[in-house]
Amino acid sequence: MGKILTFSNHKGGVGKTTSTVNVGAGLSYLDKKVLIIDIDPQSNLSHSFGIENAENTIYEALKGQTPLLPIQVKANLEIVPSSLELSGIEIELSAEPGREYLLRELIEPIRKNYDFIIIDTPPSLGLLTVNALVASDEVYIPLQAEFLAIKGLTKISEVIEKIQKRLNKNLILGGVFLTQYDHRKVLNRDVAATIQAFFGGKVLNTKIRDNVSIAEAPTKGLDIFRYDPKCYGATDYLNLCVEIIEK
Amino acid sequence: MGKILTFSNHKGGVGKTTSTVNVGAGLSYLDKKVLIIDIDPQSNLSHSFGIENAENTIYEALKGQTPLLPIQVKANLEIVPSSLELSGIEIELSAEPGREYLLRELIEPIRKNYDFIIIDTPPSLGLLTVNALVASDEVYIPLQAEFLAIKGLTKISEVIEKIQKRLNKNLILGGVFLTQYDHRKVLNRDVAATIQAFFGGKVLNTKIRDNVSIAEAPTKGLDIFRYDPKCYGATDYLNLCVEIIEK
Ligand SMILES: Nc1ncnc2c1ncn2[C@@H]1O[C@H](COP(=O)(O)OP(=O)(O)OP(=O)(O)O)[C@@H](O)[C@H]1O
Ligand SMILES: Nc1ncnc2c1ncn2[C@@H]1O[C@H](COP(=O)(O)OP(=O)(O)OP(=O)(O)O)[C@@H](O)[C@H]1O
Ligand SMILES: [Mg+2]
Ligand SMILES: [Mg+2]
Repeated sequence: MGKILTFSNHKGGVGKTTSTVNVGAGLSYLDKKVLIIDIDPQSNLSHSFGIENAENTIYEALKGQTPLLPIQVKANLEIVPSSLELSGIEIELSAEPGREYLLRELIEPIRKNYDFIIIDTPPSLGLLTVNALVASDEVYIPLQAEFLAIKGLTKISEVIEKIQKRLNKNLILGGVFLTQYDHRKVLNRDVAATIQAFFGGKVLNTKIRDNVSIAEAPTKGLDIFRYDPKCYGATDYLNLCVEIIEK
Repeated sequence: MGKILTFSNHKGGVGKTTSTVNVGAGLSYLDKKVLIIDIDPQSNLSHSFGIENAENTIYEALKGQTPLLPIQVKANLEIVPSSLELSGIEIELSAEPGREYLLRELIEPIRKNYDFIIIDTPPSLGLLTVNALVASDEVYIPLQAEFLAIKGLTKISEVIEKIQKRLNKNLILGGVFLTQYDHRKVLNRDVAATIQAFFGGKVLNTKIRDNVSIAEAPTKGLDIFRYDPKCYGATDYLNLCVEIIEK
């Protein structure tokens, strides 16, 4: 049965999309069958693979018009793209009873076809992110080792607890990991220590280092392994994949 | 009459909060009376000045319970803080007729007390950001010179046009400016050229360079001018202030 993971953090620009792309791709190179799902209206996950204005997106599926219709990106890797129309879904579904379970229902019939299903979320804790957390087995929190990034941690922990209590008893915090990390910066080292104190054993060993190749890869519609297999970014994301599999 | 500016971009982590802090503070050093308003539920603008769990926030004001009640931060600089409770406001106000005008109504009675009023927005184009744009004279778009950042530009341009047509005829695009810029990175130079082609004369001359002091300043609750007045960050943000005043 496919394990369902979500990358979530309402702080913006921390590497949720970048991690979904490169953990999804990394797992597919380790011979896992992987589905990645883009539920961010900005559609950055879709853009990272060169997909624009796709016909069947997560929007039509959440509206009940179609099932999930994945697109093959490469061997062992498929994606359900997003669309800008998704930004209105919270109001459109405000009267739908049990609207938090919609994504879980959509995934159920196809879950057995994959080893991992990974969901990229928008920088918010609204209905779309709640849908992802309700559908998931584990949530991973990417974090920049910067001051503003640690301020939001209590809020996201609160939301996860509420979801565990009311909507998804199986949800666990898979872990917290640092992104865009530069060990030469005192700020990064100091904040990393603070995060370690706050989360203890939940902080993953792998730190994703700041590496410009990671930011360049989406311009070519590629994951880091195909774009620059020997760079730090590829090494770090492969280590993260191994750490996630072994959990 | 105070000029009302908004920093907005639904892409996360591009420097909206950092720019509100440092343009607000910069203008106050240039002897302008400035009010900054935090309408992001994450409350990062409030955190940047060491304000946590404030009593009277933008939440109570938008709910009609209090007027705007600014807190003095330093000479010539006041802030209306935010609160995590704000994250539920979109649903709470879904039945309020003309809910897009709430912030504009709250600012009207105190507008004459300031030279500039600057609003920090969340990474989304929902009700809170719409309220800020409806209340504003000018909107400024901070941008990282990275691939994913340019993908959202058409969407934000569309929203601005709709607001100009239906809710605020006076709103103009003040300009687009680059943040966290590193001229040594080919990616930053390439994307900067793309943005120049897309926005032409609307791209401000000032680029805010990548500078770790900028990320360190909020750990001390200070703006960049008080934290490290001789660093690149302070020079760049002062140049940006001058460019905004001269517009
Ligand atoms: N380790 C890294 N090294 C260098 N650049 C990185 C790294 N991780 C992410 N980036 C870049 O930082 C920016 C932000 O990353 P990304 O868009 O993945 O974050 P996000 O959390 O998904 O943002 P949003 O909140 O807007 O959804 C992107 O331009 C990305 O290319
Ligand atoms: N010029 C810069 N140089 C170095 N670091 C910067 C710079 N500008 C912003 N930062 C850092 O980058 C991170 C993101 O900036 P900031 O939080 O201001 O962006 P934002 O757009 O307000 O994010 P959000 O979408 O979450 O509201 C912060 O940790 C900030 O300190
Ligand atoms: Mg993203
Ligand atoms: Mg912000």
